[in-house]
Amino acid sequence: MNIFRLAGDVCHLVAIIILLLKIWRSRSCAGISGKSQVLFAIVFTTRYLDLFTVFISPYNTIMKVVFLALSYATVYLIYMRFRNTFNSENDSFRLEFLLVPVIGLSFLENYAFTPLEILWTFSIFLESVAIMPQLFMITKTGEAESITTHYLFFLGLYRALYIANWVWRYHTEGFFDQIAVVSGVVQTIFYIDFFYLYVTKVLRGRGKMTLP
Amino acid sequence: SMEPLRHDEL
Repeated sequence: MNIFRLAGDVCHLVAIIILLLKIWRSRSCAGISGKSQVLFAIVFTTRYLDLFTVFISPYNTIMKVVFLALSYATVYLIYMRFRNTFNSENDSFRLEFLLVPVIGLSFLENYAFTPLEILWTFSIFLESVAIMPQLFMITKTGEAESITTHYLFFLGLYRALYIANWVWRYHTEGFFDQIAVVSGVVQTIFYIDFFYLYVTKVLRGRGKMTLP
Repeated sequence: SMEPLRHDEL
């Protein structure tokens, strides 16, 4: 464990909690892409299947349980509890455009052709594109509430910190996970234009982020 | 690509 990965995990947890609290307190999921949240729940489910078979550390196990619980709670709030506030016509990204290439690639590029390893690879590739429906919704509606942008900021920052973690681990322990690194870089690149908008618009106290 | 023995990251 290193400070970059720990900071990344904290940012990830903060992002998930920000979104969950926003939906719970505003009792609404307007402006939130339910599809992205479903994809994140799938990411955690397919990545943490070794929850009961591989023990890394108490921290690792606890965080996996927390991420699974919070992501399913978020999906529950969107599609069950506050479903009447869910505007599905704005959440119109075609998930098959993401799932088909990601499934295909995880069968082609993986460390081992075993169910667990293919599912882990699938979760890594899926995570890199899971935010697409949310970013697509924002470009479609032309705006995002500031809370949603803070959520996206921490979510983007988490994987950027993981890149620093991979650089650190490469130089200190020779660790290099090519699938995770390539996918993590692609994932972070998707956030770059959002980061620019976030810094220039939201942090200047404009409240809402309105796209040009 | 080096094959990580096990996935110790979240």
